[in-house]
Amino acid sequence: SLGYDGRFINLNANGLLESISIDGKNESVQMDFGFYKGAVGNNEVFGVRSNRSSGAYIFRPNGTVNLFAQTPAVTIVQGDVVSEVRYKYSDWISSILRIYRGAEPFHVEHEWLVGPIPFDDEGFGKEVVIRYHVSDLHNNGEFLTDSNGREMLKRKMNYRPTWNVELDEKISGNYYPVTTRIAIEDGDNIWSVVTDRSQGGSSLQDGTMELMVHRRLSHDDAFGVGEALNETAFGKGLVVRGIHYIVPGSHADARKVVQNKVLHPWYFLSSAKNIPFEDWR
Amino acid sequence: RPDLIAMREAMGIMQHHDAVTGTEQQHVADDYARVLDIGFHDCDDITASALSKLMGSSEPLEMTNCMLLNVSSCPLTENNDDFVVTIFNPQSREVRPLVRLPVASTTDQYTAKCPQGKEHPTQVNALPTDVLVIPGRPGNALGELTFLTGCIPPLGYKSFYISKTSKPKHTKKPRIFTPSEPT
Repeated sequence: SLGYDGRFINLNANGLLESISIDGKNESVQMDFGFYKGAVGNNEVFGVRSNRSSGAYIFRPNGTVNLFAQTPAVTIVQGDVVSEVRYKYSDWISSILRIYRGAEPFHVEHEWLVGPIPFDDEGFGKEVVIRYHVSDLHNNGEFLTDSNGREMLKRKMNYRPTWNVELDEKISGNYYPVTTRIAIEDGDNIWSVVTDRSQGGSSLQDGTMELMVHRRLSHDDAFGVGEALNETAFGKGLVVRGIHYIVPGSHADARKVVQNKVLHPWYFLSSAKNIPFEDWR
Repeated sequence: RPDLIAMREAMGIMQHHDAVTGTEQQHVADDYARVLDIGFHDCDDITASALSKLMGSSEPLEMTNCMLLNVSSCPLTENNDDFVVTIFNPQSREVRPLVRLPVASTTDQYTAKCPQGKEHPTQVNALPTDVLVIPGRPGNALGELTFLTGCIPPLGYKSFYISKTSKPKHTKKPRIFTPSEPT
């Protein structure tokens, strides 16, 4: 267990997240990295779904999620101020679970680093997701996502409020925009994941919240941009680094964490060379 | 007001759906980043004079903000043994952030003092190797200094005097270990 003042992240013998305890209450929480293969079509006939490629305008996975084996290399750093569990899943996916003293409202940081995403042998691209699983929470296919950082909208699997939908794309048809927060609830047991940028998200399995953190695709989706979503930097596939904030507890707490992260404090730095503390003070 | 024009133009340009959703061509995305960067830097003078007004000092303060903290890079904190970090809270209620700043080495210790002379607990961790190898990441930071600020007042600020100490401090050094081989 790592943590401070009654709040802990608990790891199993392999160093993987097993549960989060808050003031004696234990909730089992796991997290997975995975990816979808991006569908590749010939985009021939406009509007014919089966030809569509996954691209800048479209998320269309080819098959279900491929979860990474739960055998990452694990390093644990424990200190007075902050404790971290560092995972390395592959040479293009690693992450850090971070818990620090006095986090108010309480939350656990999950900093992820993804890229350069490799294309596979058949040239398919990948769409990388992180899945958080609160095992004892049963949300029955309902979840909430925010609308531009403001009110939370209720979402329901395979359902649209204004017509009887028949979803051909069972995965992307249930993905919604997440500007700052996705949440699942089971009575007063509410869990949120706050994002540091807009992402796509869903709750495809009971008790899970899934967010797409990075994509690299090999085909244009013929909606106008005329190039595949294949961003590079310094000659390699783009490397992306970000943080998710896992927030147990009420919507009010999660909303405060959203404000604390969206309106993050600003740092201003100045050298204090040859200025002793007393003079500065 | 002239310093604000670049940022206002940037926000004007980026009302376009391409900028909001990322469906622009790569070279356009790069140009959006360039325009925003110019806008941010043009705002430096505005924020420095606003902060100096808040601090009640007559001349504008010499301050920089590091735009590459997201890849743990900041020349000022990496190359100075002593530096001041001022944290401004833009919210209308107090916050208690964890501050993380890149530093050159992983073995040095630092003290973080507020103007009242109270020392705040600090910790220096080695940055993960995957961060060190991010393509194009500038600078030579190998470590990360973290400390807790305590309460930062609403729409207010708090400054900390950070200095490298030669003697190891009383706090226990971070324990690093890897669990038993996965079963």
